[in-house]
Amino acid sequence: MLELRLVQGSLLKKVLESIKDLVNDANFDFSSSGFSLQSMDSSHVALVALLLKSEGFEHYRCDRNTSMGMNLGNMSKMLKCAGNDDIITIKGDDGSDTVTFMFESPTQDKIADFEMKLMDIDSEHLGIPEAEYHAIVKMPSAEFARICKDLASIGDTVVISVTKEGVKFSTRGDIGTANIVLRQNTTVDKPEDATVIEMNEPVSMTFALRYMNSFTKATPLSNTVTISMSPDLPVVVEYKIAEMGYVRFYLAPKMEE
Amino acid sequence: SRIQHILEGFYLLD
Repeated sequence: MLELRLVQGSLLKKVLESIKDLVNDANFDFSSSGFSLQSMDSSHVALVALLLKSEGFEHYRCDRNTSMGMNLGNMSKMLKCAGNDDIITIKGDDGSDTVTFMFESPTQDKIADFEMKLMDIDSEHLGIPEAEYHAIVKMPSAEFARICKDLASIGDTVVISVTKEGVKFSTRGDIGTANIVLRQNTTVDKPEDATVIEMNEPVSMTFALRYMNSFTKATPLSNTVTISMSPDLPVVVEYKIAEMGYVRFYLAPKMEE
Repeated sequence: SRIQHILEGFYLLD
């Protein structure tokens, strides 16, 4: 028996929108402490890790650990039928090959049930090692999205360089080059507007902008984004989901031949 | 340039 009631149902809608273009099918792993998802994109260059802890749910019941394979495109179609203010409940029964999404309007005058077929998914489970990162940049998520979008109109890849001067995003393409530098800025009215650079050692890495732009679909989930980099390790782009968990995207760097 | 396979950065679990 599985029953999860999320008053802020829009959160689940936003989570799905942030990952559905990267991952087609994925196993959702439910346990008593919350649910998680880990999946690589089809080209095996990026990895998505999602965690939503049980504390964030108004009601959370999971009698035994269970894994449900879902097509994220289909799940997104169903969740789009929920209103932004709706309460969303996920229900499942042991051994069933379906999952039910229930949408309740805030005034309880409309209640909808959507039953979705589950699927068997073979997925390799990867251990994500704890790493000491050379540099961790925390910045407004909207600013990061703007930079990725702007640079993608010039080039295909972004070089992210962190020095004690700041963080530099650079690209080059047929029409020219672009460099955007952000300096550490903690003297802001709201903490979420700050750019904070923690640097142990300077680092410079190259990534495909196509993936970075895909990650920024998670922008509505969080006012800030954290970018953690170490040479030869996948970059971690993390959007924290207030009080509940996170969506993390890992992307392999582009290497010189 | 080539994209480094992301698996190199992770441990494959059974």
